[in-house]
Amino acid sequence: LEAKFDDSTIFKKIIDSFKDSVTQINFVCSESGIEAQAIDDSRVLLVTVSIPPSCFESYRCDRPTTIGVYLASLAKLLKSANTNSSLTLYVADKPDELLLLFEEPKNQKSMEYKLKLVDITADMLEVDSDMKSDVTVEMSSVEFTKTVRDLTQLSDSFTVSVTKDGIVFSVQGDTAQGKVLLQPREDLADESNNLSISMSKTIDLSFASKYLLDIIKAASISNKIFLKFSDDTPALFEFKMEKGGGVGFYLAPKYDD
Amino acid sequence: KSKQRKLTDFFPVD
Repeated sequence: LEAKFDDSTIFKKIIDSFKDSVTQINFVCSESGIEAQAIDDSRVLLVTVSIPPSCFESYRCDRPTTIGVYLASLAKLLKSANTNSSLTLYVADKPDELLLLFEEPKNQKSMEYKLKLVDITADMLEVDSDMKSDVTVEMSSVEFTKTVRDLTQLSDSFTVSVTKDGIVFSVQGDTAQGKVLLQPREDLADESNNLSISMSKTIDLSFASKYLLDIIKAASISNKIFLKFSDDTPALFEFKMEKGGGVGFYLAPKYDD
Repeated sequence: KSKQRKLTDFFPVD
């Protein structure tokens, strides 16, 4: 594998977006790009990552390779990333380490790190990425982040309901309750503020607040978030990158006992 | 009282 990002912060943002959700991950590299999925220890949150060749300045993968890494270690190395440096990932044919080369030609500087790869045996879940959903919402990731931060302070359960009137996020705590209603809007001046809902039926789902606080860490990937809900199934929260690919989170709902 | 469901209740493990 030899894969070069023209801006090293792209890879840093991707890794930082889920390094607190899961501890380790297998990146599966092929000529169609880098794909990964990892499930958290509690088996409630699944992260999917897709970095297609279009995200790279140059991308070459001669034979399919799996790269297992501890995310905390990789994240440490990526602290060196900045918008002036490129980053090339190299893995040899017999992979036991990942080489990261940061280059800043303007400053006549280069940095090289090596990360030992780990053999990860993890269960993979068969997730249908074309999964049909009853409700799809596209909204500002900034708005979503603020709503999650504000409401999750009040309760460890977070409810999402969607009707033809809009999307309602609500929490019911012991001493306080809160509700945020967002209705579809079209902001011609700033398209990232748009909110659109397409639905075939209403939904009403509850999730554990702590996972939503993990998910919003990925908001730096995109100024938009796509939400997909169906009754009584995991929800998908997806951040798509400008150049293709992105990071998605499948989150299992809570149910009333 | 609400209970947390698991992803493995919904998706088959490979």
